[in-house]
Amino acid sequence: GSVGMPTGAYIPPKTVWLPAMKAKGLEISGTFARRAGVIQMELTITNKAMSVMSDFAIQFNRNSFGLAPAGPLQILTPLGPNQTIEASLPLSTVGPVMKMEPLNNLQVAVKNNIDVFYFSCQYPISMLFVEDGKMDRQVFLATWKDIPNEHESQFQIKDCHLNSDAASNKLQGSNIFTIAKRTVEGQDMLYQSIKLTNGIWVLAELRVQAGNPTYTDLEVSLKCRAPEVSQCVFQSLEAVLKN
Amino acid sequence: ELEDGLDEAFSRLAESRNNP
Repeated sequence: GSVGMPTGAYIPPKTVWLPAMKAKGLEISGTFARRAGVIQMELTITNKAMSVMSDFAIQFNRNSFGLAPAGPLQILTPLGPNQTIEASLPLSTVGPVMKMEPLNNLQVAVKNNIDVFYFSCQYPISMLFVEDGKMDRQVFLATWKDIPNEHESQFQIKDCHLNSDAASNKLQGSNIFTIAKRTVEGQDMLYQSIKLTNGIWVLAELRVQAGNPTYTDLEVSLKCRAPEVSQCVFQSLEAVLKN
Repeated sequence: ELEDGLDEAFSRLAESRNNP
């Protein structure tokens, strides 16, 4: 996207989650997306076996944010040998919760007429950033002050050629909202908020060399009452800024 | 008036973060 325009939420490229050789010819690659507030698992399913596949179904193990299929996996026609089909599975966040390691890990079971197969994948936590995540400015200041220093995590993003406005626009496309911007001694400091689907708020401070997109390092500080999410949030923030 | 206060508070926050 061009500088100054919102660019939409970041969607990672599809990767192979279940190789055919581990699943009697069934190959699944996929990614996760948030489109207009709806979380989706987007799948490419290929039949690399010599017989027809049918009767597909999917189930998730309990996971950190209660992700669960919001409906059945819709593959309405049998899949012939060498045939590929794209499927979109809308997800809800009201399923059973169990803390996973890493936090964004998802264990999946897929069944067809041949057998049941299992795989793990990791979702970008940014798909859980909700559209109403812009915190009130007064609440932000109070919350920032209130969260103890031990719950602050610091990170660095290297080789990021964005000025603060471009960074702010890009992040807003993924529901990371800028609340205030200040320039201090040649550095732009962006104060930002994120709200996860389970109601956890993350506060961010981004430092960018003012007016200098060739400067390549960004400093990120994250404050959260549930600091175990900070690492995952940072990974998503970095992916959004670099893509 | 409240807006001015908040603007100022963010400036103070940024300053304090830069010179702890």
